Amino acid sequence: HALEIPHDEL
Amino acid sequence: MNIFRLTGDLSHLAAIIILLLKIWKSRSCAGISGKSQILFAIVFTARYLDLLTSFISVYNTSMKVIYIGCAYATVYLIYAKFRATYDGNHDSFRVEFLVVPVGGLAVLINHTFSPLEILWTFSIYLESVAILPQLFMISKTGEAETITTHYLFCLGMYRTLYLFNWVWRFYFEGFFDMIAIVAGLVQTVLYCDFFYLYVTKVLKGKKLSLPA
Repeated sequence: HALEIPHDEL
Repeated sequence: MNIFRLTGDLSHLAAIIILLLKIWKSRSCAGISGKSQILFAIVFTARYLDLLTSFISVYNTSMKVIYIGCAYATVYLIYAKFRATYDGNHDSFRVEFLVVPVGGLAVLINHTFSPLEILWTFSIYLESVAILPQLFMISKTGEAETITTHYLFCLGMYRTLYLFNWVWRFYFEGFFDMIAIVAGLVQTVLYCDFFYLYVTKVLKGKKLSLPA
């Protein structure tokens, strides 16, 4: 699994 | 991007700017909890470390930079420039009772056990309770300036609007972030009592004062 989850919210 | 998300972000921005302007124009941070402002600076720093690792949009990047910049500017005004007006005696909430449990929770309950992701989770949890020193201060002094209540209203509305945004995103995008949703609910609930006072008192032209 990805080590980094993209968080597109502020 | 939907209307709830956008108005939520703008409400957040409005809150931050109202507070900065209030302190700057009155040359005073009386009635403002420096501890809450330090917590918000920590929240933004921990959450927006991804500025260095991923690019989402110009909007996303600029808002993050503005939020971080304003958070540190506010802390600077309270603890340096207008320190003489800072009401430290009434700002007596013990922040370690928030930061330590929230840090532990972030390590235990997160999406992925990686440094950046744990810091993101920590910032989400911490933000949900970061206003408590400010609310504690108001309950201690029994009153708040009207401009301070406008700040709190905008800040509370921001996460409330995000709740609608998450409902929207769940139905239209299948997007679902349990950590953000639960923390957002907690955050919004903490404002409920204040929202009631804001609507029943401040909007009717009265100053917010609590019964002794």
